Amino acid sequence: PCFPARTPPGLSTVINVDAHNSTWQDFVRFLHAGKGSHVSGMSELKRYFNRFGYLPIPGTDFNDIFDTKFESAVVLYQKNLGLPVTGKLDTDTISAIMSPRCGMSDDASHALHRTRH
Amino acid sequence: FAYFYGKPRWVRGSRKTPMTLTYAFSPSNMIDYLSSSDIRAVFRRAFCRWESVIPVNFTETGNYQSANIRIGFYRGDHGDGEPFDGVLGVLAHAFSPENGRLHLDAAETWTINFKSDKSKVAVDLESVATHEIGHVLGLAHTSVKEAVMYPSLSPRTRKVDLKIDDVKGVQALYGSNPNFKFSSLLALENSFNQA
Repeated sequence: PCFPARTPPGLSTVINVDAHNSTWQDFVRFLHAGKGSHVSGMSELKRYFNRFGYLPIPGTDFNDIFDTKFESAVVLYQKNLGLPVTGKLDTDTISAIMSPRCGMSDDASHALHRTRH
Repeated sequence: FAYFYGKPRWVRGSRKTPMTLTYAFSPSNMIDYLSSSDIRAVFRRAFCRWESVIPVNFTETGNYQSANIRIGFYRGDHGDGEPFDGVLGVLAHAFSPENGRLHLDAAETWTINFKSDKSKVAVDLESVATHEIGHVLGLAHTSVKEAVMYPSLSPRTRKVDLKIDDVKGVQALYGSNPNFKFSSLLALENSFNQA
């Protein structure tokens, strides 16, 4: 008699689906980056910092260089979020950056402040 | 605690009587996997927490257009210039006084009970509602990690109780609810810290 093919237990495949946040999960690659470093894609992190009130919009596009302005932004972010102030993208800072959060800017003057019409 | 630029707050009626602010849910922008009554109960509790510390009453109304605070769940670009970004990332946002808009990202896995919702990315609706109501009242983000007004919230985390930082901030805007006692909040926080 023909029986349906059966997969021996040892050969079964387990697929782990990482259901975590895809929006900012990629920022983990900037871990331990410090002033002067050039990491491809860091402009995205600068856009994040701009969105939440830590970096002004530059005259041209954001670049991938960890410059002095970005270091100041990291320090301000660490102070505002009650993190150890190192000026570096250390574990605590990257972890905080990747955490889900409220969409309001941390710079109160840039918040969604509109009159009702 | 911190305020928005210009320290905007709601100003309604006379200063002698408690202010009443109405709130309503969008008739067309809601989620369907949580019941309407559950969502309403969650927001009722969230409003009650703020109501217990300031002389402001929050009343639900069926008239969405005329409500002071208008609550809805939206996906992606929803027309206010602040598009949502899908699962996690930005969870919600709200506008400062006296605008009244409170928007939640419909793409999140909103939950009211972690015991029954096993999703790794489940977000506690009541915690986010309590935080966003703080913005609606005029509070900006704080650097106090334990406070409700701290900007981030991990999945499967519940943070609904107002801390001293939240209470001091909102009371500086609206005054204190005559029935509120700081000593009870201090005792509660101390017992929590000791535990």
